[in-house]
Amino acid sequence: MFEARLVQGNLLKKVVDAVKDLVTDANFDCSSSGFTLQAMDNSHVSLVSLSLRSDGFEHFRCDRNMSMGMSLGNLAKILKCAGNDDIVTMKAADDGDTVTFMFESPKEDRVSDFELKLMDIDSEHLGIPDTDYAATVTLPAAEYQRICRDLSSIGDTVVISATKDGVKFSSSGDVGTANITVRQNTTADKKEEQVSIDLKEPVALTFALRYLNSFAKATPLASHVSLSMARDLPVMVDYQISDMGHLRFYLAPKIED
Amino acid sequence: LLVQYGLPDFFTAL
Repeated sequence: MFEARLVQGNLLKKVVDAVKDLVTDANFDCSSSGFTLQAMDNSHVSLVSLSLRSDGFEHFRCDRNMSMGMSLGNLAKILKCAGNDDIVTMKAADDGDTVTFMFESPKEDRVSDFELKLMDIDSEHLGIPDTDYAATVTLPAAEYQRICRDLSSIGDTVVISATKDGVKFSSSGDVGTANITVRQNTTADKKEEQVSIDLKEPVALTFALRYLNSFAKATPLASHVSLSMARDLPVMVDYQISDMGHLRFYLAPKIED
Repeated sequence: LLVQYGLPDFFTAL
């Protein structure tokens, strides 16, 4: 039996809305340590890695490790029926072929349940090595979203260059060229405006903006996002989900041949 | 020429 009760139910809605355009069907893996998902987009250029720890749920029971294949589009439709403040409970029998979502209003005066058919999805899991990143930039998630949106009107690739005085996002196309530089400001009076750069050595990498834009759909999940980069390696775009875990994206670089 | 790589070029399939 798998049963998980999430008081901040809208978190699940935000997670699914953040990934449903990148990944259509995916396996959610349940174990005693938590609820995770790892999936690549169809082009295998980007990867989503969700991890929600069991101690972040109000109640979490997983008698046997199980993998639940779901259509993220259908899951999003079901979660749209949940109230923003509803408590969400997921339930699945060990050998069942459905998963039930129960939504309870805060005053418990409205309870609804939706049953979703599970799918058989053969997903190849990738081993993501621990990487000693040359640079990790942490900036307001809304700022990252704006940069990606602004630059995608200029070109379809962005060069992200991290140096000690800042991180520069550059793009060029038929319209022209654009450079957006964000400087470190750990002294910003408001914490949510802080930008920090942990630099071991300068690094510059080129990425397709359409994926970076898609990752920014996770903005509602966290105040900040971290970009971790190392030469000729995928970038890790990391949204920390407070007290629960993270929603991470990896994107392979474009390399000069 | 910029070549778009795939993640399997960097991460091993388990």
